[in-house]
Amino acid sequence: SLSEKLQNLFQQLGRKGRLTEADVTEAVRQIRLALLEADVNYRVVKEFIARIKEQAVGEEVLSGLNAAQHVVKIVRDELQALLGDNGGPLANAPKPPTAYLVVGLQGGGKTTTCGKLAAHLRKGGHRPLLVATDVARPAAIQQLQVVGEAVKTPVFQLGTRVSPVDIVRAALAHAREQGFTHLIVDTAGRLHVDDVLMDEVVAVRDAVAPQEILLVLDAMTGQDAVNVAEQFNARLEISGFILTKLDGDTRGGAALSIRSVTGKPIRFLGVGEKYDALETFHADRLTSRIIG
Amino acid sequence: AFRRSEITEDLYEALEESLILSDVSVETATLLVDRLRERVRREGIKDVEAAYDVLQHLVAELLAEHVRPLPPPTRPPVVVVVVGVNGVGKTTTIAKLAALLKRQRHSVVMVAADTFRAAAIEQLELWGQRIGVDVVRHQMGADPAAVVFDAIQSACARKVDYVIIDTAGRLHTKHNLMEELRKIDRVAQRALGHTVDETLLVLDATTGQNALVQAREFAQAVNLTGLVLTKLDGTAKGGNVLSIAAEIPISIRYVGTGERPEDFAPFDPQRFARELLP
Ligand SMILES: Nc1nc2c(ncn2[C@@H]2O[C@H](COP(=O)(O)OP(=O)(O)OP(=O)(O)O)[C@@H](O)[C@H]2O)c(=O)[nH]1
Ligand SMILES: Nc1nc2c(ncn2[C@@H]2O[C@H](COP(=O)(O)OP(=O)(O)OP(=O)(O)O)[C@@H](O)[C@H]2O)c(=O)[nH]1
Ligand SMILES: [Mg+2]
Ligand SMILES: [Mg+2]
Repeated sequence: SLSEKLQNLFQQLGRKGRLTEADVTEAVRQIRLALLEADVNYRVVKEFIARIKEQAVGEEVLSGLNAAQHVVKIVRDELQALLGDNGGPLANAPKPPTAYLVVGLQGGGKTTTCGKLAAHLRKGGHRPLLVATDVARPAAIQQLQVVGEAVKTPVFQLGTRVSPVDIVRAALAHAREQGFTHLIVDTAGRLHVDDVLMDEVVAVRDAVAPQEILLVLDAMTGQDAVNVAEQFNARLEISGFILTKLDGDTRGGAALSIRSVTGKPIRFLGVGEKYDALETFHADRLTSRIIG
Repeated sequence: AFRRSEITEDLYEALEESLILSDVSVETATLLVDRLRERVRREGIKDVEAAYDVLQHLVAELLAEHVRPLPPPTRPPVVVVVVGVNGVGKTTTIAKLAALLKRQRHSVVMVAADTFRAAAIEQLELWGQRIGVDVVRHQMGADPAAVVFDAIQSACARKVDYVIIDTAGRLHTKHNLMEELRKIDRVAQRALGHTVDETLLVLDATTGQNALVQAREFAQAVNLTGLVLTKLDGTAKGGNVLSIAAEIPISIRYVGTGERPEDFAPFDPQRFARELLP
């Protein structure tokens, strides 16, 4: 672990006094390595360790062990501050129905997450409607229907020959007349560099005016996370992220990268395939995981 | 490309950064740049472009011995079990591979052994209809090993060339799911009378350093023989395969470059190296 590595490093520091630049340089190298191994973006790491260095040099320490503890604390605090809070509970429209748009790359876990959001809303006493706008992926609508059944939530669909924009407009009308409180709009996976599909999702957003635009991202995403986050945010002005598959052992450094380049909060974490496997984001737990 | 006029330490640092940004592990990036440094020194390379080419060469070299096509059906059926974590593109890859083998005039059968995930069987069935390949299936919730046993028995009887088995996505951290995979492998072996011909790990190019962990863990559970890298049509470069190639005796068979059946090609190390360092 980083903590152990730093303890070994500072063992020679038997004296007490202030940490010098030389003392800190090697520590910073270890921290950089730990963050890159955790998939934090290269450039985000660069800025991050510059700040750590600034804070660590001149720190008053009592011993080698104390020095390691000091540096680890600086890293934890800085990481936690950067990750920030979860942006509060999901927003609601001034009058129902509230729409949530769920977007992201192929295979990130959007459809499953829509089911989790429906279950979450039902627990809160709401009446959600799932909307199937993935008309491209084979059996995508059936998948959402099976999901809907599992979370006792109706699924609005118009088959695969109607455009996503038309589907979502009809869903909105249906929700209004049937008294649904929330629309959870599942969309097809798409690449941030596919202009046609990015234009399509912007059009869907404009048609449904969502209160939340949630970018679902696989927690094991590597250096590319910043590109994805930047592009989706630039085109859609997302309201936050949902990081999935955190029940695995990936360190999840992508979390730091996406938060730091967009400033948008991580709202929820997906921690399993079942529909109750959705946690509200808390910076402290993810911090421990990233540091390793 | 790089706009520096001479080979300095700055250039080496920039190249290392470029590799890391492509998801090459720090360890492998350092190794490659050290090898480059050595070649530059030994060969007296002065030109940045030339150094750049050497690095691309070193990357291709690291991967060259890991390129080998799927085994031919000299004793049919060739059984291919497709495995990997959730959402990486296993089902889509199976359809692409089946379509490719069919174009090469082989008889192919796909097996819907993901009996867990919502509409997984329907997804593979729709693919089967689209590309004109039969799909063997049971009902959702059936024992995947039973589906596999059934499918292999029938393929042996019908002398089908290739049997491609779809399995549920599973995180390597889930002990019971990895156990299930071992069971599928054992049962397949029993139905076949010998070990499965190919166990193909599907990896997402957008995955970071966890890719190596996935490869290691899956290689522990079953005899991994091949790898497919998907979603290379995005901006991720898939540098994660370099550390895998360095550590695990596995052939990188194909790459996925989109969602259609034709978005599939044999792995080409030269091309991969060029794309890794644009
Ligand atoms: N272990 C685990 N698996 C997850 C999680 N979220 C989703 N999955 C799985 O990831 C796979 C992909 O999930 P989907 O919901 O189909 O992903 P998607 O983003 O809708 O995929 P596309 O519509 O094709 O873009 C499925 O096997 C899900 O069960 C999670 O938090 N943990
Ligand atoms: N852009 C792109 N998308 C791909 C590629 N391969 C697969 N996909 C998409 O990724 C998503 C997931 O693909 P699946 O084949 O369902 O993945 P899987 O591994 O079988 O998923 P699970 O069975 O849920 O674990 C789908 O939307 C596919 O169309 C690829 O090479 N490029
Ligand atoms: Mg989906
Ligand atoms: Mg699948």
